[in-house]
Amino acid sequence: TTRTPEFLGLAGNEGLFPQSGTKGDVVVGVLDTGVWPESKSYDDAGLGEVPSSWKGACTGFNSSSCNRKLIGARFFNRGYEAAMGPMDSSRESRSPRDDDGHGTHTSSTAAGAPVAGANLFGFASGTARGMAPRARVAVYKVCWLGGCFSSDILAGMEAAVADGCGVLSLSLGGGSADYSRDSVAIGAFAAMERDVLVSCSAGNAGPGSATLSNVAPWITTVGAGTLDRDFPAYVVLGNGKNYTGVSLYAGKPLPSTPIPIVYAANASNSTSGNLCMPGTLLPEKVSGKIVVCDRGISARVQKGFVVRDAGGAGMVLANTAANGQELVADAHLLPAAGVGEKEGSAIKSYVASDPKPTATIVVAGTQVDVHPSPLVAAFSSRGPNTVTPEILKPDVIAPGVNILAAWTGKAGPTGLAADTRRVEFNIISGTSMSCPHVSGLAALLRGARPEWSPAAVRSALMSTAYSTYSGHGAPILDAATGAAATPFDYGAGHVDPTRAVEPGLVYDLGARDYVDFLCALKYTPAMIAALARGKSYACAENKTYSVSSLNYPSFSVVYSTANSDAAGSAAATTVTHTRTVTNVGAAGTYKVDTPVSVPGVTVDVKPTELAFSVAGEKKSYTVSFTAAKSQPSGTAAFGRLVWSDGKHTVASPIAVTWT
Amino acid sequence: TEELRATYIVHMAKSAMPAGYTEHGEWYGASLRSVSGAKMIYTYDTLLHGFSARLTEREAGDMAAMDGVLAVNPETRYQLH
Repeated sequence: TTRTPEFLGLAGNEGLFPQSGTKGDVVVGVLDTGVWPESKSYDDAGLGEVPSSWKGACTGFNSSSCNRKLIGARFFNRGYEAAMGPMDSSRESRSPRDDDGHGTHTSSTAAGAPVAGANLFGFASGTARGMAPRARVAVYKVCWLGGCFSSDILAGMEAAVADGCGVLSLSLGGGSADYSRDSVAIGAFAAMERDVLVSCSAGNAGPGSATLSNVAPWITTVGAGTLDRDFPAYVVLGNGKNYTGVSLYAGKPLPSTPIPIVYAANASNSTSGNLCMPGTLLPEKVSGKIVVCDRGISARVQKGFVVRDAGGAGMVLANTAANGQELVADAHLLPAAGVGEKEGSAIKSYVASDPKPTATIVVAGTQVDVHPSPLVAAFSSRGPNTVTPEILKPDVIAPGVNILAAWTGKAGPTGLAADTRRVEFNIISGTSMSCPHVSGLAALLRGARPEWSPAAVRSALMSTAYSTYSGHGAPILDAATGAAATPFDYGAGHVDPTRAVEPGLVYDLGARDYVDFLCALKYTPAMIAALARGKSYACAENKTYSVSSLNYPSFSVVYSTANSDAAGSAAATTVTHTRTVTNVGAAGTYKVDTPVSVPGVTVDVKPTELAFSVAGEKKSYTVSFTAAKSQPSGTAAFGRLVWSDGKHTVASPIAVTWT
Repeated sequence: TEELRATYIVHMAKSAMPAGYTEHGEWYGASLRSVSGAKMIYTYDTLLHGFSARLTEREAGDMAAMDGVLAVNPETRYQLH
């Protein structure tokens, strides 16, 4: 990717991830739509021999497709064909070849080789490199035009772990089912037992609450944030006003003198004409004009085609309340600009009020050092965690908006069949893009800290994440509202990899801890055995298990308003969580930073000081949460517990909810 | 008419394999054949123990009731994010 290595502080800091001789040997397994092996992002110059432990292969590709960068490529389509019938080989490659682009984008984001002069039609130009540019990549094609079927996903995960991947990256989700019925959660549990870190996208169902996917505590769940880069475009109206939007249009510009502009709802016979759905625009009403369309229902890029095919000269695509002011860029085929909800309303009211409304669109190219950044992406799925409310998710956010990375040679940048353009790099958005950022960072950390468990790697990324802007300390904002975001939006915060490599303390977890968590959820022996392959796992009859005992790097406390008396004032309810931290740095004494404050809740940490004399030493502490009185159901309050030894800060978000 | 078939993922308790079998795959196959004429789509033996196959709802119910079967989960279609 371009820009995100700088944004994450990685560029020029390669030395921070000491070459412990294993970094290059961490293999990131990407379960997605496959790979375009001819992309320069899989160039293997400077990489050593493939690790001798590697058992992967390149099936369905000629052997030259794989090299010391792309060291494995497999495809799994039996479940897909069993469900959908034989695939159409004229449209889909019966091989790991990426017919879509998504898998090439995600795998190169995680561990692509540096490629100078990368850009999309001149936008976002720079040297594109993966988060772990020296890690190896193995792709497991489990997603097809018709979707990603869990029997194929499980087969792909099995192969990836058996081949020797150290990190699995899955930018896919299927809603949050119970862990014992969620194939990704099942595969991820067993992968964790085999010391493999599994990183998954949190979902794009935001900004509504309780919309997360992939919330199993043994999975690293990644939300999306924006970058300090934009692609501004100006919608200049006939009344002289102009509004800033976003555009990746690189073709023949519109004339600088404004041309007629029409709102799609007034150029259609359809009741949903405002959405510019296929077949709904009247050519006689849009020909040669700029058309204002509203986002929703159909893909943004498809709206551009609908306007172009109806003879429109350009498009202004307006956000709805759900997307707020978030500007997601698309490589439209006609002059187009996406605008925020406010700007869209202003433009529509001008179009409605002026007897002869006119406008033009001026594309301004790539702009960097945009602030404030990051914002939580409006589309990024949000907590609370509906499967287990006592586990705070997402874990972190990472760059996921307008990300440039490698693309397939089989589809155009919009992905639509009508788009015959071919590009080497494309700019797309989603938690699909933020997940491989974290997968690549996890590979960097695994290479630098090979002794760390997957849980310790995740803990390091969480406890060093930031939730405020550097300098002025204001909280990270939510693009959907423009207001401060919360841990339900960003989890522990935005990843900060240069600090993650020296986190000071980690919250470690192993398979037995997660089984105890399942025991607390009252899983039956059969459900536990289906998830956890080890036969030795069982719940002890005489033991009391608690979900909040899971040694997670964050806190989520759930009060039931049902416990409060008629007057709504529950007797002060105290909930106590215990945590154990492992020192992974030098000797030091950690103290609780500023007193923890959560509105309406008294937080008491004991002890307030933890002294470590050697690396590997473990210490425990308790946090007691006391709510003086009950709050209305649905209330949430947030805080942050920070331990510090003067050199490291070990931060944990706190979410308290009343249900 | 052929009852509707769907793909199910069958989780088996590896340690419950009857003595008569030397290979888990044999046991899985025999278990499948005892309730259905369907072909096996995949067998799994690294991250989980079991297999996937196209079963009718009734066959899935019969499978779930068999000894050594831990769970019979209907296949899920996941979407790219």
